[in-house]
Amino acid sequence: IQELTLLDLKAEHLMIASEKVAHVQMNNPLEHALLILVKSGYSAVPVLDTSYKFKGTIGKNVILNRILGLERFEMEKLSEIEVHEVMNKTIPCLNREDDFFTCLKTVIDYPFVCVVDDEGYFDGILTRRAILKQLNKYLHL
Amino acid sequence: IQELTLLDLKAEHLMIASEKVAHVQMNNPLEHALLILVKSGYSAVPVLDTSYKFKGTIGKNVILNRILGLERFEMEKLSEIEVHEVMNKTIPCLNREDDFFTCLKTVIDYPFVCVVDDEGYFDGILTRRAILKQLNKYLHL
Ligand SMILES: Nc1ncnc2c1ncn2[C@@H]1O[C@@H]2COP(=O)(O)O[C@H]3[C@@H](O)[C@H](n4cnc5c(N)ncnc54)O[C@@H]3COP(=O)(O)O[C@H]2[C@H]1O
Ligand SMILES: Nc1ncnc2c1ncn2[C@@H]1O[C@@H]2COP(=O)(O)O[C@H]3[C@@H](O)[C@H](n4cnc5c(N)ncnc54)O[C@@H]3COP(=O)(O)O[C@H]2[C@H]1O
Repeated sequence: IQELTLLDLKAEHLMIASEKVAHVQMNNPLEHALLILVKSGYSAVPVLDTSYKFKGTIGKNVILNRILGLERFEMEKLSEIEVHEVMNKTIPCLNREDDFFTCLKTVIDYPFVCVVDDEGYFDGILTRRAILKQLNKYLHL
Repeated sequence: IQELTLLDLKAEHLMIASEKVAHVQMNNPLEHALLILVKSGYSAVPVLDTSYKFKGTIGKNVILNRILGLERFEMEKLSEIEVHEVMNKTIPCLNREDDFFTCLKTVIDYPFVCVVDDEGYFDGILTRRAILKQLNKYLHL
């Protein structure tokens, strides 16, 4: 990555590859998803189907909002609701060939975006931190 | 802000002023803090004392980690533990006069940093989004 300039960098150079990304499955109960989120420490993670296609993202806030009743957090609902019922499907995606500026523009409004291939299979995630590290390096050259 | 170049920008131009920042107090029970975090939708927020001095930050993950028992989330502990017992005190701070590059460097590892004055009073927060928006603008001029 050192030899490439900002203009040559693509999503594939900056992304965290799929095998290193914590994720959950569409039909997991929210109880499992919340446990994965708390144990991994992440606010949100990608949602995949059984064939490893990207389906959306899920975060702690949408889970907690869903079980927040009038008096308390209704924890028993966590085992009754599945990830696909509350996940966020409107997150933008990138392709591994997308250039740096496309990547920068997409993370302005999202802490991370998913990188998928032409058939929709999950390749990895591109995070704000990866973009900021590159920009900090570029501005100090 | 339009007329200033990147080099002229300081934390005070980019920060969200304190009156627009959701926060909690040191001696609030975790139940109140979790409710503020879920209602506001933020992963983490600043913690202030009663005189509005900055004390640390608190997020959903540290609260949920604290109440995660062997079998379930022990929700009853939320009313027994106070914010100051679990908050993160090691977050870096900025001063409103800090330049853009100092701001950029600090948000590489933190989604937001707090801006405090010389006596430690809370001025506002500087977010990754604010930095990314400026960089995107600068790179397209
Ligand atoms: N275990 C850890 N060790 C060190 N630093 C940590 C960390 N967990 C979080 N952080 C820091 O906190 C930032 C926000 O994390 P968050 O979980 O809200 O938001 C994360 C999370 O939702 C997701 N993410 C990052 N890495 C992931 C992974 N390996 N698997 C799944 N999701 C990931 O992308 C978002 C943006 O990540 P980004 O790296 O830009 O920014 C991260 C990183 O700077
Ligand atoms: N209500 C909302 N409307 C539109 N977009 C929203 C939103 N809530 C969150 N986002 C988007 O999600 C990003 C991550 O939010 P998060 O809550 O994890 O992490 C946030 C949160 O912990 C804190 N934060 C931001 N604004 C705040 C505020 N007004 N009061 C308290 N904390 C705030 O700073 C972190 C970074 O914020 P940043 O703006 O860079 O990045 C935000 C923003 O791009």
